[in-house]
Amino acid sequence: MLELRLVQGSLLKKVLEAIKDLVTDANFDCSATGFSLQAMDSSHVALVALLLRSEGFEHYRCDRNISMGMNLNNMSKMLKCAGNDDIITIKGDDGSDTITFMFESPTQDKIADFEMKLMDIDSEHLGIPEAEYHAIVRMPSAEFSRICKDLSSIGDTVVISVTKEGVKFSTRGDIGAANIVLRQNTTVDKPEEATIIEMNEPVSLTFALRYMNSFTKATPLSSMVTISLSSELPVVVEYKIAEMGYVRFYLAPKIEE
Amino acid sequence: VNPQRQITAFFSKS
Repeated sequence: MLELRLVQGSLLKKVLEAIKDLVTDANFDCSATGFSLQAMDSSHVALVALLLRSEGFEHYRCDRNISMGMNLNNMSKMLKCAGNDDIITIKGDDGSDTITFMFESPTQDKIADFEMKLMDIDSEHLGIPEAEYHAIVRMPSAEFSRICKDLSSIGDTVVISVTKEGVKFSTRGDIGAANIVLRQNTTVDKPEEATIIEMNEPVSLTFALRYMNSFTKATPLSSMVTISLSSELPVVVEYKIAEMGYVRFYLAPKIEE
Repeated sequence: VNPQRQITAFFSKS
């Protein structure tokens, strides 16, 4: 028996919009810790890890660890039927091949349930080791989204370099080249407008912009994004989900020519 | 064109 009641149902809607273009089918895992997912894109270049901690739910009942295979496009279709202010409850019975999403309007005058078929998904769970990163950049998520979008109109790849000067995003394409440098900036009115660069060692890595742009679909989840870089490791692009957890995207670097 | 690596080259099956 599974019953997860999320008062801020819009968070789940946003999570699905953030990941559904990257991953088609995925197993959602439910345990005492929370509601989580780990999945790779079809070409195994990127990985998404989601955690919604049990404490973030108003009511969280998960009698035993369970893994539920879902088609994310179908799940998104159903969650789009929930209002932005709706409370969403995820319900499942042991051994059932379906899951129910219940949507309650804030005034309790409309209650809907949508039943979705589950599927068997063969997925490999990867162990993600704790790592020391050479550089960690924390910046406004909208700014990161803007940079990825702007650069992708010039080139296909982005070189992200962190030095003591700041963080540089560069691209090159048929029509020319572009470089965007951000310096650390903590003298802002609001903390969510700050850019904070933590550098242990200079680092420079090349990534496919197509994936970076896909990650920025998570922008509505968080005003800030954290980009962790280490040579010889996938970059981590993390969007924290207020009070609840995170969506982390891992992207394997391209090999430098 | 820079060749693309895969995630599985960095993280192993748990």
